[in-house]
This record gives sequence, structure tokens and C-alpha cells, in this order.
Amino acid sequence: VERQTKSFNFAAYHDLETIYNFMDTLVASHSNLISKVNIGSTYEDRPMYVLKFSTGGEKRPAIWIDAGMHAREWISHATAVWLADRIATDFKENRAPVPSILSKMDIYLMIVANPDGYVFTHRSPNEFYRLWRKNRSATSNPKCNGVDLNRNWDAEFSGPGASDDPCAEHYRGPFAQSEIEVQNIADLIMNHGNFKSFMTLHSYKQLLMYPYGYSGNDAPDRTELHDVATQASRALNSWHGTIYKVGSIFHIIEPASGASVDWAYQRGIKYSFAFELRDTGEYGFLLPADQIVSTARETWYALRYIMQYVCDHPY
Amino acid sequence: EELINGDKVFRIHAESESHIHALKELERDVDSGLDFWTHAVSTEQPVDIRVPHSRLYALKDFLKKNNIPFTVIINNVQELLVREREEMVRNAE
Repeated sequence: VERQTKSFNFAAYHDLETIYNFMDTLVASHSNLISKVNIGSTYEDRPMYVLKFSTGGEKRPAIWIDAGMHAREWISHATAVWLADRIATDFKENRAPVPSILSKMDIYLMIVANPDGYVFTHRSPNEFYRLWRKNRSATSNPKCNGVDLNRNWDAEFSGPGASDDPCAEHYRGPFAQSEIEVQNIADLIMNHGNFKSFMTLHSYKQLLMYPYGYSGNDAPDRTELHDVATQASRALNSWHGTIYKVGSIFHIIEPASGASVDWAYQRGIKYSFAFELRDTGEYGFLLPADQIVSTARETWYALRYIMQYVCDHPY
Repeated sequence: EELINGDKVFRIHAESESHIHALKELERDVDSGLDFWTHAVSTEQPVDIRVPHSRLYALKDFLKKNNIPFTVIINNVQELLVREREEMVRNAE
């Protein structure tokens, strides 16, 4: 079967199998740049993949980007699919600044950070649950599956903004990194040891955030992070005029302990940011598919700014 | 199939600490069937809740009793879901 990424419909939402097939096609089309890394399996035994963009070298400084940690935030997965293709084509066509970034750093892109949850949001007709957020692991309550993966990280776990009730949407899990999906990502990042930036894509209303989520106190690098995020949001705004709010997770969305960005920052990854992509107003988690590409493109401008900044400010 | 026909999404604007307290209590009630998309934290951030059809009147009563203003931002979630699924089918074809 001949497969080409150029025939892929980026303006549509796709199921897990189609996204995984897309990744294989992309890797095959850009084998000099991209490899698919299997970082482990999910609770329901699905493989978890990361696309590694690298021009060579061992454990180069690296940038992490993930999407889809919350299953129902489909625009984040769809954006990450588009981003993967964009990074590959920009490199191939020598379009700045991707080649220069990749000459110094690697990019790790995880399109589906919560595969079990994502599959659950597609199940039909008997188990349809489009608005599922968590993973699907069993909990102490047999009636309530699932842990909120963005409350399960080892970052002030069990603090404010997380629930100890398995039936709650933001159930934190029984202990920090109890969830295999979180553990797999944490292991990859810690074993690598040279990540300089950590970015996670979510969706709800347009926000670009930095640590902390668990506390209203300023992070030590707050001033620099705020400046970088402000510039990134301006770059994003240049495409459609989409306005993003910039600030700490705690102050501009809600207190959230056990969040991935705090975990990364506490482990020395200074340039840690969380995006809440456009997905708001009339369409909470139901952004029309004809807005996927424009959302992805504006997000790319912000990500590109941050990646360039990280590249230019080694630490 | 779980049909959520008639589910609405409410945007609730807490105006005082007592409003926030009341909304937090509501969220703690796991039997309420309410799906909090954002949480009651401060008077600056609205709280969005997906409300099952069967809970509409109970929630409206609760909000009115506590004098908490709200708007409806999605009238029927199921309609959006149906539209989205039709599009998925078309794309799959």
C-alpha cells in the first residue's frame, strides 16, 4: 500500500490507529531525520510512541513536546500531527529556523500521551464517551476508572487542585507516578538527562502558562519565562489575531498540583510551558475540524519562537 | 450508547467567596453527575460545567438559591457530538 503524508487530511480528527499509521509514514518519508521511539505501554497495553527529530549525536540538548494528555482535548492531538509534518517539511526544505535548531538540538514530539483515554473517546456505539479526560486504569472504586495524568506527576503530589476521589475528573491517583503512562514519559526524560525545554499541549481557552501550578509563589525564573511566553504569544497572535493570556498555571487557570510542567521545572528543565490551545466559547473540546490547521499553524509560531529562544540561550 | 441529548454547558460567574464555597461544595458531590470543565477557584475565573439534562433544574435552583449568575454557552452538547461524528464518518470514507 502506497502511503504518503501529503495525502493525509490534516483538517480532520483521526483515531489512534490512523495517527500511528501516519507516524510510520512520516518516519518512512524522513528516515534521515525522524525515528519512532517506543517508550513503553499503557495500562491497557497499547504502545506509547515518541517521534524523535534528530540530525545525529548522542543525547544532545533536547526539547520535549507532548499532546493529548487529556483524552478529550482532540485539537491538541490534531495540532501535534500537523506539527510533526511541519517540522519534517521545514527541515527538508531548509526553512528557517528548523534546520539550525536541529543542528544543535533534538526534538521529541509525543502526539498521543494518553492512548487509552483517546481510544475511549472514539468508542462507539456502545461505549461512546467523547468527553473522557483521564486514562483508563482501575482505581480503588470499581465504578470509577481513570486517573488524571496531569495531576499524577511527582510535583507537590496531593496538593491543591487535585482530588483524592477516583470518581472526580481531576483524580490524582493513589501515589505520585502511579500511572504507567506518566512513568514512561518521566523515565525517558530522566534517563536522557539533557532536556532543556518541556512543553505540553492542552486545550480549553487560549492560555500560555509556566510554573507553578501547585503554588501562587513565583518561580525563580518567572520574569524570564513570562517574557518568553509573552513574545511567543505575540508570534502566535500574528497569524489570526488570536489572543492568548500569559501567566502562571496557578494564577491564570487554576491551582493544579502534580502537573507535568512543575515536575519538569523542578528537575531543572527551565523552559517549561503549558499551552491551552483555542477550543473555547461555544465549543468546549469540540472545536470544528475546519479550525484544526489554523490552530496548529498559530501554535507553531509560538512553539517555534520558544524553540529558537531555547537554542539561543543555553544553560 | 450513552446519549447526552439535552446536556448543556453553563458558564458560572462566582462573585464572592461564598459563591466559590458553594460551588466547591457542589463539586465535591460526586453523585451530582456534573462535569466540571473548570473549577471554582476565584472570582476572576468563570466555572464551566457540563450539566446532564436530568440535573438542569436542580442546578438552576441551586444557582438561583445562592444568587450565583450564569449563562448557557452550549445549548445541546449532543448536537455538536453528532455533527462531529458525522464528519468523522465522512472523513473515514
